Amino acid sequence: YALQGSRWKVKALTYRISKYPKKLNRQEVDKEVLKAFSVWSDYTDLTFTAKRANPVHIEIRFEEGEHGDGDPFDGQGGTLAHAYFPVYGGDAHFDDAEYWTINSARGTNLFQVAAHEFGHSLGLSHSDVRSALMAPFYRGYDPVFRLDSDDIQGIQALYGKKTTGGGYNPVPAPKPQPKPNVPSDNNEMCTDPKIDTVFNTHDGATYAFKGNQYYKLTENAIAEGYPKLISQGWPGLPGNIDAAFTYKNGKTYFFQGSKYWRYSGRQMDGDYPKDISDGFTGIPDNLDAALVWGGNGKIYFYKGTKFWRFDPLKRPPVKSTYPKPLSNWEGVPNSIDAALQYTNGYTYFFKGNKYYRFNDRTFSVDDANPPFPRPTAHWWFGCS
Amino acid sequence: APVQKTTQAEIYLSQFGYLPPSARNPANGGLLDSSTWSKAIMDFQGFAGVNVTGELDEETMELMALPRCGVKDKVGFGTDSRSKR
Repeated sequence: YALQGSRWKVKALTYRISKYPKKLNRQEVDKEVLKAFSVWSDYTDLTFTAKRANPVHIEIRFEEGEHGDGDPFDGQGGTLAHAYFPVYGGDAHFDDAEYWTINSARGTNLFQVAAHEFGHSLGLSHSDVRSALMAPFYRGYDPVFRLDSDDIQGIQALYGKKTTGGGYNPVPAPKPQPKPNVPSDNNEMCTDPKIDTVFNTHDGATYAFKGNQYYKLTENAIAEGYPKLISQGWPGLPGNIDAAFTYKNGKTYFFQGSKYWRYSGRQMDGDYPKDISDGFTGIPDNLDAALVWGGNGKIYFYKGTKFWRFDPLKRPPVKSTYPKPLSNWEGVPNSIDAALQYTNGYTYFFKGNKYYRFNDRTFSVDDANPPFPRPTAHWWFGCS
Repeated sequence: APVQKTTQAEIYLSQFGYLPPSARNPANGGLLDSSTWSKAIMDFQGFAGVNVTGELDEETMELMALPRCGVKDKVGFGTDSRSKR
């Protein structure tokens, strides 16, 4: 799931349908909209109360074409609806040119689309989990709707878990999971910012691993709701990972000791772990770090004072001239903890509580102000 | 036709934040360098969970034709707020 970055400060929210669809019965629409809100109140302490007059938190309108917000609807098909995140008001607009239906496989199911849009109204962005309600594509009418665990995690990251009973409950609520023993804030990364590994996923997200926990990194800090347990984010993967990278095939590789694991997204890609010596011939066990360098698409592995360059398309994949001294990377220290080529094109090396920004053009650590190495806690984890 | 296919994809990728809004502005010619174009397609493919090829293959075009929510997948194209690192 993805959080947009804003949420409502109150849990008792109000809404109003100020413009109903042309072709549906109003009472039925009221019922479907309430049901759609209940998708979210089933798993949180949020409540949604319909009102007949303004002011309300969430205004709902069925509109066609240009409707005053500069984002016109496009007729039947294409865009079905859009909604505003809490910071922008939370309103939800539905394209009234669609053939909206209730409890029918024909047309576009109002309940499902409304539940999705209200997810935006509450602060959720689109999820890259295909089965999630918050995936951007309409998946067709599902007669037995069930909120995906990804959506549940998302909404509970914003508003916490439900503490009371009641509310609309279309399916049995999932059994309560044992609460993971994780801190409620990110202070740990501020006091001890040393990480095991950091890597990008194929969708551009950046994650840092430390022990048995992982952190999603936002533009300048740790995302809300983190840390989480690695075993929950990547089922089957142990903690204390040595190194990780996502290759251009979209698959993410994790290394620990003499083993490695391959994942497609969050799913293990078959029978893993396997031996590094089998899948990555020429690469040593107990790595410090690894990264894919965009300049040539090759994989670089780091350990102690040495590095190895691995090209899966070549035989042997590691040239006989490797390993080479890490001092070839001017300014980068030995025995690094983690390495990453970031979305801005720079390559970053992490060691202890500091990091180094490596410039591929000069092939050296950048001469900058403030100088490198810089404190990781401030620049990556948002600590003061 | 390939031109139509590319145009449709360009509009789609602009609409949902994978390309800068100016890319669909006919007034500026909308000329994109190939790496920006490929990256936009790859970003979309990665997000949508199909093979990340950077090409407008059939699967990608089918996905772009699906009805969907109008909220942008990516916000703040071109933002350089990460550069302080």
